[in-house]
Amino acid sequence: KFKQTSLTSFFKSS
Amino acid sequence: MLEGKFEEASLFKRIIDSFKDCVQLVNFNCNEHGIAAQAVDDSRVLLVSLSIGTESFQEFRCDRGVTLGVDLSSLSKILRCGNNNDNLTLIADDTPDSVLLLFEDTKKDRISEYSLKLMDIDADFLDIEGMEYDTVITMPSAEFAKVVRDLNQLSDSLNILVTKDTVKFVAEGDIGSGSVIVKPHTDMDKPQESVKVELDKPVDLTFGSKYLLDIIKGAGLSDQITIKLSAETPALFEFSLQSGYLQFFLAPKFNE
Repeated sequence: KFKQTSLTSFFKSS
Repeated sequence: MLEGKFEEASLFKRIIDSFKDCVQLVNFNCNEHGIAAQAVDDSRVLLVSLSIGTESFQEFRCDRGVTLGVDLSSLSKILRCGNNNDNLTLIADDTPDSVLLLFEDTKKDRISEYSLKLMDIDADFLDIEGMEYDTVITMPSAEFAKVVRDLNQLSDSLNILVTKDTVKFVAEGDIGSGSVIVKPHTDMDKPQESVKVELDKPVDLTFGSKYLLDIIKGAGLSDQITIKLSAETPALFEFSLQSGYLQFFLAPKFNE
């Protein structure tokens, strides 16, 4: 089963 | 003070239509280089990054940085009031409560003026600079849009596999499976029909179809789409403007 990842786990937030 | 005049309102309408369905509240940052915006959808899976350079405007001036916090659904209501080939000027002062949209029908001497109330939008800004990619695909945006729409009927996930000679799109679902293979080629007569693949490493990534359906709404902006992919990182889908771009960053799905 595929799980959707989130952008916030790749990009730093500021 | 911001004063940006589009020769045709249709350009700004098409830009806004390309991403108004995936994000609602957007800060437009205006400075001497043009207008830029970044927004993330509610699920934090899809990020939109827009840059409209000054060359996309017939006239542009913005002496001091201005931020316009806009509800896109309200903005599109106003944009629908203008005709496609009207001139459209956006006007705002240095600390604006509202932005003025001025539509001018150059043939009939009709001028319509709308004021859109602005909002204070407290949005996270994600640092998306400096990504490196294993492969860069350039292909006709209409062709990519068709692949996404077709394969979306089979599955809520779309798998993209890139090797030196092919780009393969695969969907596997309950009713069956489908795949489309696109091969690099150069069309001398119609360069916009060409498919180009630059590859450092083969890539195998899976994305949610519903987000790709949002992304292909940008296909009206540019004949070609550039897709940048790397293993286990968000993909970049880019539509070029005459001056500037509309980019979508999409987080992948992982097999558990």
